[in-house]
Amino acid sequence: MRLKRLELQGFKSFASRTIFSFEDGITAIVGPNGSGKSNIADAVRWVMGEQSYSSMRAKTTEDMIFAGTRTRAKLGMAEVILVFDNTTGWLPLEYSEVSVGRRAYRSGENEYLLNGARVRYRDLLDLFGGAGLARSNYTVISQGMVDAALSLRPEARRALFEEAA
Amino acid sequence: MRLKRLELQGFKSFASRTIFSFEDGITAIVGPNGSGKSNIADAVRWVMGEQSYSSMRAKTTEDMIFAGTRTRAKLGMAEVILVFDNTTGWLPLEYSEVSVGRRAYRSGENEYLLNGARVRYRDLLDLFGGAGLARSNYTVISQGMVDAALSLRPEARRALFEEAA
Amino acid sequence: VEHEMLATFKQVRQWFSTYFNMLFSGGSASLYLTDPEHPSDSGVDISARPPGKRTTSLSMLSGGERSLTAVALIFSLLQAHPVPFCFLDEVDAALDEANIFRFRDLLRSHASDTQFIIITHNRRTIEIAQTIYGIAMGEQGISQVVSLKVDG
Amino acid sequence: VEHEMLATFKQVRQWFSTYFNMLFSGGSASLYLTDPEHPSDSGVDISARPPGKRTTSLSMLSGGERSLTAVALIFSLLQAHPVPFCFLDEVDAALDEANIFRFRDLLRSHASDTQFIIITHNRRTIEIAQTIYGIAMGEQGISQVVSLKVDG
Ligand SMILES: Nc1ncnc2c1ncn2[C@@H]1O[C@H](COP(=O)(O)OP(=O)(O)OP(=O)(O)O)[C@@H](O)[C@H]1O
Ligand SMILES: Nc1ncnc2c1ncn2[C@@H]1O[C@H](COP(=O)(O)OP(=O)(O)OP(=O)(O)O)[C@@H](O)[C@H]1O
Ligand SMILES: [Mg+2]
Ligand SMILES: [Mg+2]
Repeated sequence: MRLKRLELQGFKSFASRTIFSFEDGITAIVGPNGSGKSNIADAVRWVMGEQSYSSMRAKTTEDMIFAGTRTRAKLGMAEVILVFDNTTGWLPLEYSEVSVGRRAYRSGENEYLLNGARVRYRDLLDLFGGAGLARSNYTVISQGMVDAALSLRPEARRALFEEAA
Repeated sequence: MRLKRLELQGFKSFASRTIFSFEDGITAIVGPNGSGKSNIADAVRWVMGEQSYSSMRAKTTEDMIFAGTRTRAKLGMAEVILVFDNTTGWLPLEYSEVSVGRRAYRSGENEYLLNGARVRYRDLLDLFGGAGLARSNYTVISQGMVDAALSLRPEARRALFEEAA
Repeated sequence: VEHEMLATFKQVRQWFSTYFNMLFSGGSASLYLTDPEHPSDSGVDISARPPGKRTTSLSMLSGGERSLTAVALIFSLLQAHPVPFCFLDEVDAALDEANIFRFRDLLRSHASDTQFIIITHNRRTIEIAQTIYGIAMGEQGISQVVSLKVDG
Repeated sequence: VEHEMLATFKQVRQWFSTYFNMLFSGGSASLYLTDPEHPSDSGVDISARPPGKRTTSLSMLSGGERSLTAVALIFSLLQAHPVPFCFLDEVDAALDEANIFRFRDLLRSHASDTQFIIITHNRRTIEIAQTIYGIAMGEQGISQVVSLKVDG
C-alpha cells in the first residue's frame, strides 16, 4: 500500500476541505464536465513540486487558490496534502506514515511541508528523487496529454528514460 | 439538397474506389480506430482546395496517395470528387449537378476538375468563394480541433468572421 | 466590407450567447471586438462563464466546457452564415452524457438547413443519424465501407 | 549513469514492443537511440506499425492509434521502473470499444504493483475500478464528492 490519502482545501474549485482515501488497485473518478476532476490531477502534480503553471492550466500561484463564485467568497490559501503508507520503508524516512504538503498564499508565497513541518522545496525534491519519483512524467498524465510523448522531439524524449533509470 | 456524393480513389487508405451518397439531415460515420474515418474528412478539405498539408496530417502531396500495404502495392494517383445538387442554383453555374474534383500524382502535380474538365486552382476558389464556401473553417472540423478557435489569438479569430460575412 | 463584417459579428455574438446559455443551461458568454473603432482590423475576444462560476479565462475551462463553448461558436457561425454541409470529426469526444444530449438537440435543430456528416464513437450521437456508414480496415489494410443503414 | 540509462532503455524497448503487439493484436513497434554511441546524450525515436499497414510515421497514425501507442509506452516505462501510484486523466477518450477492453486488461495486469487513479467518462473503464468517487459542482460552484462506491 503506497498512497493512502489526498486532502485538498482551497485548491482551485475545491473550496471546502475534501479528502480522498485510496485503496489498492484501481480507483475511478467520475462526474460531469466542469465538476473538478482534472483539478484533482493538477493538485497531485502541484503537491509533488510542479513549478510549471501552464502544465496545470494556470499562469500564477493565485490561479491555484479558490477564486470565489457567485455565492462564495474567494479564499486566501490553497493547501494540498498527500499521505503515504511507508511501512515498507519505500520513502527513505523513519516514519510508517509520511505526509507531504504544499500551501500557497495570494502573496505568491509557496510553503512545502513534510509531516506537518515546513521544509525547503529542495528537500521535497530530494525525498521524491530518492524514491525514484522525481517529478516523473508518467505519474500524472493530464487530460489531452496521453500522446504528448509521441509529439516530443527525440532529444526531449530522453528525459522520460532518465527518470526511469 | 446540396451535397449528393463523395467519391474517393487512391486517397490515403481508400485504395479502391469508394462512394458515399448523402441524404438530407444527419449522416454518421462510425468504425474502429484506424479504419479511415478521419481520412474522409481530410479528403473533403483537400478537394475543396486545402493547401496546408499539416492540417491534413501530411507533409507533401505524396502523403495523400495510397502508400501501399503489406498485401497491396502503392498507387500512382489520388482522386477525390464531390458532387453537388445544384437545382436551386446555389453554385453560380448553369448545371443542375456540379462535380468538383482534385487529383494528385507522385510527381507532386495537382489537378483540379469541374464537371470532369480541368480548371485552374484559382477557378475552384472563385467558385467556392462565390457560393460563400471559401475554404471555410467551419465546413470541416478535424479531429481534436473542435476548440481550435478558443486557442487562437484574437486577431487570428477575425478570419472566422470574415468568411461568415 | 467593414459594414458587412460588423453586421455579421453582431449576429454571431447574439447567437453565441443564446447557444451558450442553451448548451450550459445557464451562464453567459460573449464576443468582443478588441478594437471596436476599426472592426475590419480588430481581433475578437471570447468570454465564457459557466453557470454558478465567475467569468473564467478560457484557459481555466475544463476539457468538456471548452468543447461545448466551441460548439456554441461553430453553430452561431452556421446560423449567421449557413453553409450547405458541415463535417464534424469527433467533436463530442470530451462531452459527458448530459452534454451529448444538448449537443444532439442543437445538431438536430440545424439539420434542416445544413447537411451534417458526423464522425463519432458515441452511441447517443449515432442514434440521431438518418444514415449510418460503417468503415473498416480490410485484410489488405485498405479502408472500405462495410455497412450502411438508412432510416425509412 | 550512462550504463543505467542504456539498461533501462533496453528494458523499456522490450516491453514497448510487447505491449504494442498486445494492444494492437499484431503489428510491431520499436524504440531507437538516435545516437547509439553516446546513449546518455542520444534522443529516442519511436516507430509504430499497426497490423496490416506499412510503417507509418507517427503523424499518420489515427487519433485512437496514437493514444494506444502512447499507452503502450506509458506501461512499458511503468514496467521498467514501477512507481507506487499513477493518475490517468481521460487517456481512454479516443479509444473505440474494442481498444478500451484491451486497455482495461493492461491496466488490471499492472494494478497489483501500482495504484491507479483514473478519471474517465467511459462505462467500460469504470466497471473495473474497486473504488469509484463521484464529483459534482454544488450550487455554490464548489467541487464536492457526492458518492463513493467501494467493492467488497
Ligand atoms: N482557482 C479556481 N477557483 C475556482 N474555480 C476554479 C479555479 N480554477 C479552476 N476552477 C474551475 O474548475 C472548473 C474546471 O474543472 P476541471 O477542469 O477539473 O473539470 P473536469 O471535471 O475535469 O471536467 P471535464 O470532464 O470537462 O474534463 C472550471 O469550470 C473552473 O471554473
Ligand atoms: N497515404 C496513405 N496510404 C495508406 N494508408 C494511409 C495513408 N495515409 C494514412 N493512412 C492510414 O490511415 C490510417 C488512419 O486513418 P484515420 O486517421 O482516418 O483513422 P480513424 O478511423 O479516424 O481512427 P480514430 O477513430 O482512431 O480516429 C492510419 O493507420 C494510416 O496508416
Ligand atoms: Mg477534465
Ligand atoms: Mg479519426
